[in-house]
Amino acid sequence: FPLFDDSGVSLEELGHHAGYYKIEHSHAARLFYFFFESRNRKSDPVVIWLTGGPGCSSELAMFYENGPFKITKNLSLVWNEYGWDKVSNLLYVDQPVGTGFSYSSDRQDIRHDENGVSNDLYDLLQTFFDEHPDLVENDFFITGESYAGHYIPALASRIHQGNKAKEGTHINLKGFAIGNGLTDPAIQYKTYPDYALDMGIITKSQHRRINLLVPPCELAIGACGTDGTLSCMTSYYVCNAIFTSIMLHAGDMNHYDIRKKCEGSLCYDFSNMEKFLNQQSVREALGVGDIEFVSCSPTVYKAMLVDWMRNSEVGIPALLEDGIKMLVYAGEYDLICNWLGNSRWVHAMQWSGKEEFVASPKVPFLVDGSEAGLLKRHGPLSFLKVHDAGHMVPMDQPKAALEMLKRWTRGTLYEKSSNPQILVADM
Amino acid sequence: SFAGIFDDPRLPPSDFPSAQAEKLIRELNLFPKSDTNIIHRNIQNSSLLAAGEKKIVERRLR
Repeated sequence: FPLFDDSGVSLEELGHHAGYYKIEHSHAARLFYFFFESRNRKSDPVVIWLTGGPGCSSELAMFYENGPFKITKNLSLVWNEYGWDKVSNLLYVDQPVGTGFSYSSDRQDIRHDENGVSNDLYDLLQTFFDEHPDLVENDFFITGESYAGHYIPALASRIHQGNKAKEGTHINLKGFAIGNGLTDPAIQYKTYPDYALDMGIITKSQHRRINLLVPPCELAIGACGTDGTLSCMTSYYVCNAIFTSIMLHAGDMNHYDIRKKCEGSLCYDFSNMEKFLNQQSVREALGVGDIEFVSCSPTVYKAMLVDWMRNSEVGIPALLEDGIKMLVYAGEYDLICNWLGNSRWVHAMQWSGKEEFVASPKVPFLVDGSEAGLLKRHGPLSFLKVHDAGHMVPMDQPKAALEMLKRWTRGTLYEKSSNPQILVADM
Repeated sequence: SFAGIFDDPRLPPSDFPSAQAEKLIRELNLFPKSDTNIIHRNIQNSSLLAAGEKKIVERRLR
């Protein structure tokens, strides 16, 4: 790795790894991963990050959001001051199979649902902890964003089920965090018109008209449920008409960050990632040989369509009841997985602490004395609306995102201030 | 009451998923050479995979 190092950290001290895991329940598939030991303490929690798409590689987040390095214009790496490896042992996996450097020689290994995705990740984690037995006692957290709002609850449930059944190595799962995710499409799709109206993207009359699409969308999603097939594809078409209708009025607005415009068809420029990872010297450093880097895979995207409209919220209450923590956070300017839709499904979720959560106050989330967001919490459930951020919170608010991870994994996200009248979320 | 919405010619056609996937990727200025990593050939020069049939192979990065 061509690392431009001005931090004084010795390269010899870095515990940076790349690896391939041969998926046990596959024809011929291997998952590629990066693993970065914590820059501070080996006893820090182990955090896995899952990128969405579906079908986008984990390197997208690694280089542009919360990884140890950022890519410069001249394709060298500089330290990310707010990399999540400052407070955790950080694992990025290219998944589902076919994404990034993960590959198979058999097309049947392409995954179509959360069952396939979560089993592959569970098997990888089992083997990963066998390879790193010194980390198996550490707290373990699942994080990610966007379509990972589907993957994350599925993986959390899979690990919890494995732990309860005393299957393999016990994984010390303490919590999972979903950032600007798609988890409960029935609620999130019908919220699009309301968010768009609130943010001035559409007018009241346009809102009224687009809302006519909500009942058929609800009907279609209802038929899809948690395990439908054709009905889920139908609801994908029906419900996406809501989003598309809004975008027809939004013009060249960036749907990941409504404060920005997409220049031509370009909303972000992540092309340096592809250029960097296709360099011979980097490929040699990674040991990937002539395996191509697929930044985002259209085939994987399409394979997951049947999964898209399924409700991934259903397994969460059981996890909360068993004390597994959940943090749902959302940048306030993202349209595509907007905070309002996320807030609504979190508030509507049926669990034993629902009433208390709904009644709990919103408190400021303070970073360096400034309000970085608004936080609600009851028991194991927290919801954070992040200010001045779009779809990719760690990219837009890196310091706040790192603080959020640090406090949440250490159980100090929400603490009473010395003034009992004021509840603040601060250290 | 849905007339004029579903038949709006500006709404995407039946190849919507493919178009959406392409759009997602282009919006990020990404140009993957392959649709997916399905490989029907021997993998060459991979020091990670040269390690054989182990379930997991890992190397340290510098």
